[in-house]
Amino acid sequence: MNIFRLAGDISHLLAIFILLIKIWRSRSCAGISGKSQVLFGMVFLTRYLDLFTSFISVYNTVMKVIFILATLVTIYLVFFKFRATYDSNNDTFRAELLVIPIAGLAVLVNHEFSLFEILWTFSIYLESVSIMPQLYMISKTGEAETITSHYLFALGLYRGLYIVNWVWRYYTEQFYDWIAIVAGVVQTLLYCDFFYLYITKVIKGKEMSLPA
Amino acid sequence: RIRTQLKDEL
Repeated sequence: MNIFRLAGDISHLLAIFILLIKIWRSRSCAGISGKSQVLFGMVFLTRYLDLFTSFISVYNTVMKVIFILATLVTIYLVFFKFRATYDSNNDTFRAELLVIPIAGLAVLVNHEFSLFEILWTFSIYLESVSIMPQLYMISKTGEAETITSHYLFALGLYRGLYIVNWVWRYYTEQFYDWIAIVAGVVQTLLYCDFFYLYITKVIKGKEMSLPA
Repeated sequence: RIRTQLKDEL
């Protein structure tokens, strides 16, 4: 554990709770892509299967359980409790076009051809693009509430901090993992446009609106 | 196994 990794985890945790608090307080999931949340649910469930097979640390176990539960609660709020506020007309990204090719890629490009390893690889690849339905929704409606943009910023920052952590680990432990690094870079690059708008607009107190 | 070192990460 180094400071970049810890900051990344905190940023990730913060993102998930910002989203939950936004939905709970406003009693609405307007502007939130249910599809992205389902993809994140799949990411956590396929990656954290090792909860049942190996114990790493209390920190590790607690964080994994929080990520899974918080995401399942978010999915429940979007599709059940506050379903009336879910903007499904604008959540039209074809998520299956991500999941199917990524499942194929995970079977072809992995560290070891075993069930857990392939599912772990699938979750790493899937996480890198899981935000696409959300970004697509925002570009379609042309706007995002300020709190939604805080959520996206914290979520984008998390993987960026993990990249710094991997650079650090490469120099201190001679450790690196190409699958995680390539997927992490792709994931962070997807947020670049958003980061630019966030810094130029939201920080200056303006509503976020995207050019058509 | 390459990934054992990565297992602590989330």
